Amino acid sequence: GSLMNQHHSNFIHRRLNSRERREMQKEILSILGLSRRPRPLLSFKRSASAPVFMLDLYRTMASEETGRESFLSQADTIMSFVNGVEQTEDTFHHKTQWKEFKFDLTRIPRGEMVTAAEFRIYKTSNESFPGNLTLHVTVYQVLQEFHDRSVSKVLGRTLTLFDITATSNDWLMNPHYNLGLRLFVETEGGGSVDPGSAGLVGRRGPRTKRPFMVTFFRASQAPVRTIR
Amino acid sequence: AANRRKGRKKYGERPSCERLPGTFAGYNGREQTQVCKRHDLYVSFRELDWQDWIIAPEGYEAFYCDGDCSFPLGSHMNASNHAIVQALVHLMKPDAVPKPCCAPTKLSATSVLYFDDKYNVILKKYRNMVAKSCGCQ
Repeated sequence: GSLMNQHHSNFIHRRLNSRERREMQKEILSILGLSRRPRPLLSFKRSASAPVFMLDLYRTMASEETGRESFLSQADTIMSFVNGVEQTEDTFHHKTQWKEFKFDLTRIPRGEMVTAAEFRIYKTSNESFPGNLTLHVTVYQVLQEFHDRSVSKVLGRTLTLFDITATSNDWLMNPHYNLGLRLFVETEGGGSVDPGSAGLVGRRGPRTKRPFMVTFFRASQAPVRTIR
Repeated sequence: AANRRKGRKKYGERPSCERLPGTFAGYNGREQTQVCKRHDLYVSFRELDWQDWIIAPEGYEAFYCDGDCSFPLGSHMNASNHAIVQALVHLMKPDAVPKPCCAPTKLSATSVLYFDDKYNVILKKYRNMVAKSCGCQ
């Protein structure tokens, strides 16, 4: 903070009058492609998992040398999506247990294409869960026909990440078929395990460890400024 | 100096890249003669009352280019070859050909991180957005 203040002291700094402030706000919103300022609820904390992860990406991006080609530097827009719906299958009626997640990709910037997407879910330790057990975590994209498409298996300790680039592209091309993801946890013997009891944090878990999806976009063409 | 003032008045009357409408009014005589260079303006998101939805940065370093591109174009003006020719032709035909523009010569990217209404977080990168250096073009 003190470094920032020192840096900013070299700049022209005077308080804007209300007209100047309105014009400045209008101009910046236009650059951001927004018709009005977003109004997120104050209760939504910046310490939540997605904002913290995105702030880390922002800092990495800001410290990157210009001209260095990397995965991150190629992205024009990166969006994190909160989990809209999470359903846990009733274990009483079904043998198989899973968690279902949904992400709304309809608000993506126009004219941008997906270069990568990740589904991030946190795993914590659960004291009541037996140790020394290898678990297989599998993620399926839910299709209308309920036919599984992409499967990833990951052995993770605290943070688990699934590459769902193809899935998010499908959702982008066919928003009607966005029926979410289904996550299964199984033992090596094929036995079904409740994802919650295995330590996978869901929508009702601690804010700092809730699952989310991150999508990287690249502008397919030069952005066009809104005509005013 | 008298001739320069006369010439300046003529340029104020027709569209030119030297002065954009609105930027001319606030200048005093001394500032008008300054050479083309980068100026700094800090836009604070705190002052705009946008802290609830813009996560980072705290403000925006909005550099802009301004100043005179008069003959002879010194090395400090970071002039392009075209600007030198433009300045010479302007000397020959001051009423027909405008002076070179004072414009960014090198631009860099900047990013902004913000919430939308649905609590999604958006990180937008704007390439070629921040003026790193200015020069006569």
